[in-house]
Amino acid sequence: LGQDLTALGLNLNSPENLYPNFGGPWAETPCRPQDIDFHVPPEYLIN
Amino acid sequence: FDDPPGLLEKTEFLLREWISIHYSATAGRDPTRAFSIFVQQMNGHGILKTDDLITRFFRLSTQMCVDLCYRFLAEPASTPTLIRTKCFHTLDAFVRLIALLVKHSGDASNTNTKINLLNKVLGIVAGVLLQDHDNRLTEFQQLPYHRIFIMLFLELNTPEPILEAINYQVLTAFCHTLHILRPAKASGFAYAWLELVSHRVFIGRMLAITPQQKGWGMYAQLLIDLFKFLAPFLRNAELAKPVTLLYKGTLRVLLVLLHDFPEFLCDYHYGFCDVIPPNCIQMRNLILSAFPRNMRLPDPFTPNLKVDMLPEIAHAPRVLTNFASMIQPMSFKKDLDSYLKARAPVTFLSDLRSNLQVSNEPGMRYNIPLMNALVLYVGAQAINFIRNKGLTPNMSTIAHSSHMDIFQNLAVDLDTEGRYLFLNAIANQLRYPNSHTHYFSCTLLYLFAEANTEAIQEQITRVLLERLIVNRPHPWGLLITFIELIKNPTYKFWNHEFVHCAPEIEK
Amino acid sequence: PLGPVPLQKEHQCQFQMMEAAFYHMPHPSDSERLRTYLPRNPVPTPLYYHQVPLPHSDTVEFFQRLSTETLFFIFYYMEGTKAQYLAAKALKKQSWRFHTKYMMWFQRHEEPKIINEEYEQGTYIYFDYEKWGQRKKEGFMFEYKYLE
Repeated sequence: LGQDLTALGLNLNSPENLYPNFGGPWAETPCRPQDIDFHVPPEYLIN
Repeated sequence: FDDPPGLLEKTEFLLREWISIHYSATAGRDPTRAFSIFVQQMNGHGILKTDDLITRFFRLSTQMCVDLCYRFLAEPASTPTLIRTKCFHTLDAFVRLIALLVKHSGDASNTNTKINLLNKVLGIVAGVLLQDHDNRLTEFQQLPYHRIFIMLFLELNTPEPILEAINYQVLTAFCHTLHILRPAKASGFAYAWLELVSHRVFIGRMLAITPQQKGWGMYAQLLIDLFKFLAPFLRNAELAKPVTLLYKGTLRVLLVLLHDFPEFLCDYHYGFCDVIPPNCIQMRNLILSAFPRNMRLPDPFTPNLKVDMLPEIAHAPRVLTNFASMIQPMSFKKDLDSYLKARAPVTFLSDLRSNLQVSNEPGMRYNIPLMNALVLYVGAQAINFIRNKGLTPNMSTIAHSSHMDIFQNLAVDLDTEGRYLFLNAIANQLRYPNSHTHYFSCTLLYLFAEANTEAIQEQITRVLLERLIVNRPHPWGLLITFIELIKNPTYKFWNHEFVHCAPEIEK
Repeated sequence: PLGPVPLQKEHQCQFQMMEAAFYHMPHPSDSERLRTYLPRNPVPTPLYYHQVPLPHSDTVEFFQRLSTETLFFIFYYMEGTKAQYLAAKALKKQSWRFHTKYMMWFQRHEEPKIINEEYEQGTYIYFDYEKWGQRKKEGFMFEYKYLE
């Protein structure tokens, strides 16, 4: 009968696009903000 | 071969030098200055003097980075996090060097130098990967290559004017490399490969940001590479765990595409269904369920739904595969066209099956892509033919035509396996409201009504039912066809023996 | 009616290579820059803890509901990520301003005594990320060239 595609960790009813937070083919949950590399102003790169 | 004496040592020295520069405080504050100092050092060692030396430098340094990773991976009692930190410390510096060389090579206007260098480096890394893959076999590790490709892709997709100007060529270079490294060629890299192809930045660039959908064709080709690799494993329903994982990963990617880029799946559905095994029902349903976001689909269960009154039902869907050219050989295509036009040569119908049959091996008897192309081609011609008479396709206008002769001949003349593939080719066109969905829905119902044996009616029912009993999603065209079949008394559906063959089937 | 089809030799080889790779799958962190402070290190927590991110937790509105201390933590410990970017936006909405020379956040404590083209001077609160706390600074000159 195939998989229950609503149980693969994707919010299929989301009004926004899924790809910007897509965690990848094996991820059970979307990316969190701290997982997403972002082009912040260079001054923020304090480390 | 024939690396100039001392090149290996020079390369190792320069790589170490670069890594320490890359992590030094100066680079943190002024990366470009640190880089220009290093380029002078490379020049000093004559590395940038000729194309050949640059190639050798990159191959040797790639090899060194990879060998280093294998050493870290082999260290006993090391944790995955520690291994990765050590590997990535070197790999990320190496990637930054490549990115800076690509960005600053040639002058700003001459983008060819940059792209040529990028293609060269991608080709070298791919070459080292394939050689490593063939040498180490099951000892092969994807880690270093995955990291190099994804970090280089992310570096070259930072929003900077120089890079934006060459972004389409960068995407093309990566798609070309990923095609060379497709899972059928580097199966040990398959999981990393799907990670790269479905990375959020890669999807965004290929399907959303690149203007005029110029990335769609390349992305479709990569998905076809994936389906072709999965096909033999999915064909046999029992899936080993490694295949199940890759299959579930593929479903996740397709769900993202269905949700965010349904028009992409609409445009390329034909090419995808050509390579997805016929028994892979849910994945195929997922692709066929896509419909344009600006379209509102009427509820298929609406009583007395007048499908032929829907505005979109007359529009032909975009099919970006040249399916007509897939009807080979030319002589067969010529006879087909002549039969469609003038119902001659009469032998065309009786020869039809032999043109489609390629072996006597059960389960492998027919040329599926040819069957799919023939059905869609004849159907598309039929729609035009009916339209040119100022009519619209419906249960009477589709009848008594050379097109329907062909379909009825196939329904009667093919064996069970062949007819299953034939009916699948029709059912693959039952999607969102468009002229193909409408015509093929009528055709399927017509074949059911005109069938001269109950076996054909049972098989039509089976083909529809197996697509309906799997978990969602279900294509709109499939639902309205089956509802019509079971509700419209014309088809006397419930009178058939096979409908009552088992209580759960009847239910 | 298609039935199973025996795998050809080449598919069996492909399967062996894929099966070997199955035992060292890529990690999500393989596609992300190295995190200096908080590397992804999934730890199984009791199932009654939140297992997925809270809804809308990647919006500025959500970050604005976080405490200032939390925003500073996110800003300094998750650098180079979307979280840092959202924390910076939320701090600015609470009239904090980032000083690019000291790499610290400042907030006016009262109307500045002097304001001109180049700078403003007065009493500020700033967040000291080395001592990890808010401090008051009197007579501080905030030169606009260091305003991010």
